[in-house]
Amino acid sequence: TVGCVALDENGNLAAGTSTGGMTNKKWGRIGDSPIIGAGTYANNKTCAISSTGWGEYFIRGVVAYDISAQMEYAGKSLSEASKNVIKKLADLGGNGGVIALDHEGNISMEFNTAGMYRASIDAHQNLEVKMFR
Amino acid sequence: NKVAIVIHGGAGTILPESMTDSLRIVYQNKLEEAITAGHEILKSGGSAMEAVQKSINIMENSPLFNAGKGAVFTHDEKNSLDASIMDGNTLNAGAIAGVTNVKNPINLSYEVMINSPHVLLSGEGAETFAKEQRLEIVDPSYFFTQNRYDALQRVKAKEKSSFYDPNIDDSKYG
Repeated sequence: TVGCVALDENGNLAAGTSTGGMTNKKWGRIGDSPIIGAGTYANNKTCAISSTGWGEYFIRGVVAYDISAQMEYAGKSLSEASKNVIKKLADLGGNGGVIALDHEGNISMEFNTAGMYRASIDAHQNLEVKMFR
Repeated sequence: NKVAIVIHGGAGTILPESMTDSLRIVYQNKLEEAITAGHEILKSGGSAMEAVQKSINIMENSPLFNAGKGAVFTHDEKNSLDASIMDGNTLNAGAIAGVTNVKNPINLSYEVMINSPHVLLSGEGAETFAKEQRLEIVDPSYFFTQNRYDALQRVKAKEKSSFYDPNIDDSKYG
């Protein structure tokens, strides 16, 4: 699975996710990637999210929207909300990760697996490319 | 007027034996290429929606990642692609699922968002819509990669399903 979240100079956020799903899937199985609110979500008031991992758990946990909702309704920071959601994901038995970007340009890349291919360029134009924890 | 961008290329348990130093550099270079392309759009005043599509296109077109070319195989030995996109300004969204012949699924999800009254299209209907929107259609064999096909055979032999990119996953089977 691949994904991207971005913040443009007009303050608009966007999120996208694209995937081949899981190897050996049957019966027209669909994961979280095309499910808005589960694998992908964006709201200028809060943040943009793209997810990767065990899709069924991201769907059950409505993971992407949950991060936004915690920010909007509970006043959590992006970092707090992302950490909360990945912990909830683990508690449910799922695993994977999210990339997230808020309307102020703050970045969060949380995951509960050994690695996640990821890269970011922040508001100060600092480039970071990482693969492992 | 801050701009920022983040990408991911999948998560899992990265196998040390499949991640040589040279392969690690290949992944790092492709990730850097993808994020830089999106960032250039943002720096030049382009929209977040454009940047997201451009960065994802680069990863979809690379066999390194489980999306577009390089997608994993289904039990029926096909590549079945899903994607979604959302605009944080309007809360509009588009998504597609179970597509087999659209080169860049993220672009199709964008077309669903802006040129249809729907949010999620699937299967043959989504492919028909892609043709109507004049997106690039490819033969399904375009998505074939030998390592993904071999991975399917290994998974089939174990009678299990892998939830992650087989190159970076050694344990998550359902």
